[in-house]
Amino acid sequence: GTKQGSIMSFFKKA
Amino acid sequence: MLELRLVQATLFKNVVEALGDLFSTAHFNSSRTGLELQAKDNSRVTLIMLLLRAEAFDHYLCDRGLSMGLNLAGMAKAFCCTNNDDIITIKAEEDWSDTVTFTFESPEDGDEISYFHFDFMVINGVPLEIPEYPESEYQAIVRMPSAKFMPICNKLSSFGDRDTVVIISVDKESVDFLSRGKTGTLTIFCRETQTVDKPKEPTLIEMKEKVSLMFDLRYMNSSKASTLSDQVTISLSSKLPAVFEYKITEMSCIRYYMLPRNE
Repeated sequence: GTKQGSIMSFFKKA
Repeated sequence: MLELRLVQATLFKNVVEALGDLFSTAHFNSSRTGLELQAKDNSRVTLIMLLLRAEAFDHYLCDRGLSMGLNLAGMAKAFCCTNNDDIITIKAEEDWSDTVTFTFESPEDGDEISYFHFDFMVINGVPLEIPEYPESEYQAIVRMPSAKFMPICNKLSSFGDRDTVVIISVDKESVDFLSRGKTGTLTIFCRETQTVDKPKEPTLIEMKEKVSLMFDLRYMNSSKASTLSDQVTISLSSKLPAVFEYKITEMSCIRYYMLPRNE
């Protein structure tokens, strides 16, 4: 797991 | 170690140029299955993902996953003087020296070889886990030729300015693109085309329910990506980020994930 988060968390922080 | 080769540089060059226009940095993530590139805008409205599956390469060796943050704008600038028919090799060594080498070699007799070394950089917030949402999760899916979508974006942007927003509305057999400029509004109405008339370039609409969403035109107007693909697929939902997908080959695609703006 190199992934840092999910796409939804990326957009939710907008 | 990582060692990838593409016999024609065109695809990779075009992708880097297309994305380098909009994003200064990108994250390259390689695994046994393929190379994934992610770039995001700082306002958290758009995320772009390029997926090149291992089969898309002429040679693909990746024995351990590798994450590389790179300066995309700098790469686009560096690659602009290379030839489209050059053979491109991407190599990162086992010692994790924090650089990746892109080699461009002329195909005739390899009489000229350029080695571009790029330093890794720290990019916060990427890479992200991006699931494949099933089509049934979207309220509407529109498929149309890129050659049709690109002029639509151009018309919409020539009507407005850099901050123009576009409202995409899907009804049963049609899709509307509406842009608001300082002088008024422009609406472009597209009807679903009969596949019998134009079998090679249909506009297809699958709609579960009516949907109307607003986007920043700046990121939607990805004209260079349009040149890489014959078709764009626009998946819309009020609950998920919209996806503008350009399928480059069976094994590769560019996806623009965009958050609709609030009215």
